[in-house]
Amino acid sequence: MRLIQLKLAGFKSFVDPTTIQLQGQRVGIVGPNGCGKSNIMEAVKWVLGESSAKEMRSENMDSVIFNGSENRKPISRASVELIFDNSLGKAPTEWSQYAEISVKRVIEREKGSTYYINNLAVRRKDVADLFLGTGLGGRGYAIIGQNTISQIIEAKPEELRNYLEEAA
Amino acid sequence: MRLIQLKLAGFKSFVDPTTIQLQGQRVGIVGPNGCGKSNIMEAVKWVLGESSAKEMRSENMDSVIFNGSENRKPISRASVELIFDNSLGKAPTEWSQYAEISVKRVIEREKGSTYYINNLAVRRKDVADLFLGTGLGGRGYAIIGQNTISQIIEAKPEELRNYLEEAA
Amino acid sequence: TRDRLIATFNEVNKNFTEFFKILFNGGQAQLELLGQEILDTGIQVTAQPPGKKNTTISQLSGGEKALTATALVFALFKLNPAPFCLMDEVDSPLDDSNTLRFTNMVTEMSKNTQFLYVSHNKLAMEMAQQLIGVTMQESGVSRIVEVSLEEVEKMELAN
Amino acid sequence: TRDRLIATFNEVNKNFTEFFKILFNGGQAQLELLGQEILDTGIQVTAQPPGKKNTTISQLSGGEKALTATALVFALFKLNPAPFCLMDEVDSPLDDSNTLRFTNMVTEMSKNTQFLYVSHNKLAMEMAQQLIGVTMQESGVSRIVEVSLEEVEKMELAN
Ligand SMILES: Nc1ncnc2c1ncn2[C@@H]1O[C@H](COP(=O)(O)OP(=O)(O)OP(=O)(O)O)[C@@H](O)[C@H]1O
Ligand SMILES: Nc1ncnc2c1ncn2[C@@H]1O[C@H](COP(=O)(O)OP(=O)(O)OP(=O)(O)O)[C@@H](O)[C@H]1O
Ligand SMILES: [Mg+2]
Ligand SMILES: [Mg+2]
Repeated sequence: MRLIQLKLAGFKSFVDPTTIQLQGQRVGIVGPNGCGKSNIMEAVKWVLGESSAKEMRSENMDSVIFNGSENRKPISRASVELIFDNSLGKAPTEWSQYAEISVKRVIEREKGSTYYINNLAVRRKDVADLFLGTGLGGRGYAIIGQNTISQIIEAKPEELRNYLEEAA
Repeated sequence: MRLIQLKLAGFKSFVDPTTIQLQGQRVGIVGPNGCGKSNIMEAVKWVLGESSAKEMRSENMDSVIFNGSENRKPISRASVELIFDNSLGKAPTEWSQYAEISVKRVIEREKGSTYYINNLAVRRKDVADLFLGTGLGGRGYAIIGQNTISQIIEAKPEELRNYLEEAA
Repeated sequence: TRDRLIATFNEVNKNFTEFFKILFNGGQAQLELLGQEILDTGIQVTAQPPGKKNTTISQLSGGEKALTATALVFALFKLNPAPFCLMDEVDSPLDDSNTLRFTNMVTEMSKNTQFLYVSHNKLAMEMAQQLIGVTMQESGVSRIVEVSLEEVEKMELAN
Repeated sequence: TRDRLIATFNEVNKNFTEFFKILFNGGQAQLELLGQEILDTGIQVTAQPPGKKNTTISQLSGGEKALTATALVFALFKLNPAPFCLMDEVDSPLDDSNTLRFTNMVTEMSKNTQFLYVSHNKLAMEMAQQLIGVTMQESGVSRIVEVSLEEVEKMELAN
């Protein structure tokens, strides 16, 4: 399942709908301090089911919705969508026949989040199941946030065991 | 009180007695990963009275003593000494008449630390008093460790108040 | 499933030791079980860069910790490649020669895993097959633009 | 002593706002008292880079947090200069233009405070009046040597 597109709308500093086409196995994200690079990383973590606002550098989940700037008012809805190429049919059984798989999460102020796979409303668990054993779920090892790399080796012994079980 | 010399002997990777002459108001410490730069920073923090082994990236204080390498055996004693120029006589009253002030800490395996000012054995508190209100003591703001800069603004409100009181 | 976990442990351990040696150009590292029963015991990392005899992971330097963690993450990938991996400035504590070994290993691992990474580092930008520039022309509003390596260097100084 | 603490608070606050504006080339920041009684209330930092309307410090980027923290530390120094200040890689999250403003401010502050800093950054090395190179020719054993800027670049790649 190769990631081919990432769409953000209203997520943190990405107030305007933005589509990022991923063309290649090594994609570098660059730019000056504060321009939104880590926000993109967090958007991916978020759409995969992150439930802790603290992991999004926020005090509550609504804080990921664009909260205004000098020239723009705050808005009340944010969404992030990942689009995968599934032409090799390797996605888990119920989705294996789709050529593309879209995973989407929408949040509305004070109303919480909704998850969608190929535009079908699903539970957060269904999104997590799509990535089971890949290191991408929950506290997986495949997403390394800014300043967190050494936590992986200094983690508690039980956490290290969890990584092993995830990969098994 | 300008820092003019820093001496390490047996402290972490500085097994051989090493004297660093500081000549200037801006001194850069450079070198490849793992060569000992942060160890120098920690040596200063340590000689000023740091009592938490965790702040020294260690599990107990004896771990700051050189614990061996491929060609060297572990040793049982470590010391760090700071030498200040006090020609302006600005040091606190009991030391103000000295032209130079030396602050030293020695640790012996399983025997704990001893502090010295101008080679007189003193209590840790006496060293702390020398730097009261300068931001250099305890959890002061004048020593910023690797990866800790943002802790200063994300600190608890009481901790921020402590900085203010320290500077007052 | 206990056998499977033991097999996984041994495989990841072998990869970890191998990748550590590559990234550090020597030295030794391994995973250790803290107890007898693999189904509920903890796992600990031990690592010694070339010529060093440190007893704990905590004493390693910033760069050494980042490199050791990389060896572990890639050891897990080799066994079970994640579809993609996100890295936010993981190369920032590395010096030039370690960055080079790091980027070489990412290039090798990228045969089976897609890497999406944030970096301020020129070597990391050079290994990219695609560079996405993020800008805030309008204050507080992020936009993206495809960029070349030359354009990046202009952009970072333009602020 | 309560009057002294209020005066200190106002002075540091004024410096903090001023230094923030210099380091960010605009924007606004200040310290806020969380309660009425200065003798036992907490203090909170609010900061908004130019054009941004963020409500909390936590949402700021890695580089923005480092720069804001620098403004606060220097605000305390301006009131009561520490004899020396140690900084271990505080400039590593900064991009080029922020690093330049950072090093300019360190140069200004160094009139009253001695700075001893670890850095992998070329701009930080260029502002130094003295460069101390740390090496491990013999594995596990640190030694120091006075170096020039040219020698540093050779040394980092020599590993
Ligand atoms: N909900 C939100 N609405 C609007 N802006 C937001 C929101 N949350 C965060 N931001 C803004 O996003 C910016 C941070 O972006 P980000 O962390 O992605 O920067 P970065 O490109 O990673 O920078 P650095 O190189 O310093 O790490 C902050 O300035 C913050 O004000
Ligand atoms: N008690 C000790 N005895 C011997 N060596 C030690 C001791 N404590 C730490 N070390 C060694 O010191 C090294 C770390 O040094 P330090 O943290 O100063 O590196 P650094 O120059 O700051 O590197 P980086 O640029 O990666 O941050 C480690 O490799 C560790 O093995
Ligand atoms: Mg960032
Ligand atoms: Mg270091």
